[in-house]
Amino acid sequence: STVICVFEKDSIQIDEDLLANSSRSLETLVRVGTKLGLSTRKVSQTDL
Amino acid sequence: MGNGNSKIDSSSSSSSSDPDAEESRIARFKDRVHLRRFLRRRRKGTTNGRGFHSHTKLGSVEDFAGIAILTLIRARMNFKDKWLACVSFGEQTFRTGISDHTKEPAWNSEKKLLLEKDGPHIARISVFETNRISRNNLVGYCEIDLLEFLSQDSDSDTEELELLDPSPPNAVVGKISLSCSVEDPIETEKRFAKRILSIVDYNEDGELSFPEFSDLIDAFGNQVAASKKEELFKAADKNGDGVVTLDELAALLAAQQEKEPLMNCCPVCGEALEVSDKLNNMIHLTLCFDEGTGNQVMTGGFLTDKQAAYGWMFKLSEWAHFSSYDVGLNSGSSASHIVVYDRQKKRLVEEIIDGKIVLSMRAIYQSKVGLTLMDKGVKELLHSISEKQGKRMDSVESAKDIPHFIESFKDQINMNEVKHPLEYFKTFNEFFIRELKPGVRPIAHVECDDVAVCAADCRLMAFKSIDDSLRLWIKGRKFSVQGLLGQDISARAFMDGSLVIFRLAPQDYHRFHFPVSGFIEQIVDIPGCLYTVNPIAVNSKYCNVFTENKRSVSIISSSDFGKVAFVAIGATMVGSITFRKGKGDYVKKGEEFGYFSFGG
Repeated sequence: STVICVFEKDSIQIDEDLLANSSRSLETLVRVGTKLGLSTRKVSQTDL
Repeated sequence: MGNGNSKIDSSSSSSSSDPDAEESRIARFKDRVHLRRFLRRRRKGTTNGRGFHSHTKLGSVEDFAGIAILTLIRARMNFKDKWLACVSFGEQTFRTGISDHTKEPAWNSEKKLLLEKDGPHIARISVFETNRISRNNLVGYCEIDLLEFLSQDSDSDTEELELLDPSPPNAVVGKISLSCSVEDPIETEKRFAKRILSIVDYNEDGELSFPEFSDLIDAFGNQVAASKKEELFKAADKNGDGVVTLDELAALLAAQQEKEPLMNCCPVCGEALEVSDKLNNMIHLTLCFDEGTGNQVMTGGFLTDKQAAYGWMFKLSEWAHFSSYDVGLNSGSSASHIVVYDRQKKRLVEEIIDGKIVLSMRAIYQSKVGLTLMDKGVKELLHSISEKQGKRMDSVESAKDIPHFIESFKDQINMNEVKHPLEYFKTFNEFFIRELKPGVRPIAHVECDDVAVCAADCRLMAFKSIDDSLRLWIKGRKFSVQGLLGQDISARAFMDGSLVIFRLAPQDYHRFHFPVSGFIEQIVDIPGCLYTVNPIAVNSKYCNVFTENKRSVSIISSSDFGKVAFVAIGATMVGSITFRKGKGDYVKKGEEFGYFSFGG
């Protein structure tokens, strides 16, 4: 079984290590509750 | 600049034209390299008689980056055999030679490892008995946190660790002696310059004439640097004697790497070098130059300790890379293994899939013939099998399968984390959806809702955009976000969004949690097939598991991330999706959302 999460465009900055592994088609073994990424919305709202 | 010299800031811009600032940055870089030894180590000042490096310990592990020299000295085993040992660290595994037939193998093999605060620091050491024909057998293993080891205040140069039997109850099967020390950063810098210099020092006088220096700059492959070789040569030749010495070259490389890097990529492995991380670049290059020179006693190129133990077959192709060792359509026999990166332990691990399952999955999911068969009733068959399996797993008799299941995944199921004892589970499905003890899965930044967390214990793939996910992972030709979310939910908000896949393996904790805090706007059930969600199917262009499988789509409305689509997808056998929260509920990140269980 699988869970897929889809985030709106430019709403999340996913952790670099996860993106880097995925870009090499390499799955990363993670545990529930560990960090996935940061919201980018506050930054852009502040900028606005 | 105030007390700027006392700070270490590797991210400083190097484009400033202020010469004071420039000098200050160079000084900071030198400080970063040189002063660390005063912060981190206490030199014991003696060699140990075996020709090993003098033992250097760390005073602090904060912000450490450097080269650790790990030496596997000897082992004391319970029986005689021919032994080899492996060290798995980060993405690589190295192995020693094979000992004589003895109870006390002596390897005296060393390996330099890149050690830094945020990088891998736990080394797994595995000892195998060797076989001439068949694969080697793992007899004992141990793990050592190198940063912790190096920061311990100990008078001894070596440490003896117990080797544990990989099968429960993990009895002690022997002991291994090892040593670990930190290479002096100045030594690292000197060795690096020496190695670089030796590439073009044709007359081996330890100095570079202008033609030799010119060849060296060409070898770096940097066009800009190549266009101003004379200028660089003059800058390096401090005493103006017409040659560049080892020290002068080292100074030039340190200064130049700070201003305008001479090397954009590693001349050995071709890896791009991060402009902002000079120290690590130097360490990377040092380690790369050492490979294959005989300086390193342990051989490398393996991804996992299982690979290093394959025996004679693997010798045919010692240098492996996971791209040639991956699952997928064109991966041949290696499709019986999946290599994943363990984020917590910071190393590659290998998952074995039963050979028969692989063959059947490849036959079904990776060929047009197989998928045509799918259309001729196999879909219904998969549903029927899953429903029957669900009923069986809900029966009291199924509980007798639990111990065998735990034994099959002995390395991957930690019963100490499970909330209830084994006797509590009256059916296999109850065990399958087991709860964990409170606190064993801490939620990262629990009070900060602008930090999203992983939704499951799983193998994760994350992509910044849908296009990236299609290019790198999801090969089904019919995949689309609208297809994933179904007809009742508009995909407009998620177009070109980021996509994260959490794949649960049978042995995993099967409850899924909220990645973000917010309100559940809606939950829509979508009926569908129960294809496998194994990478073999996901990577098949003929198969569209994410858009054809049975699934439930939830939309979570979050103030920090906007709308987040949470799609729980059922698979063969495990097709039952149960939610513990519903529409309109406010949920906190990390809170349990529901679980997958056996059924249709």
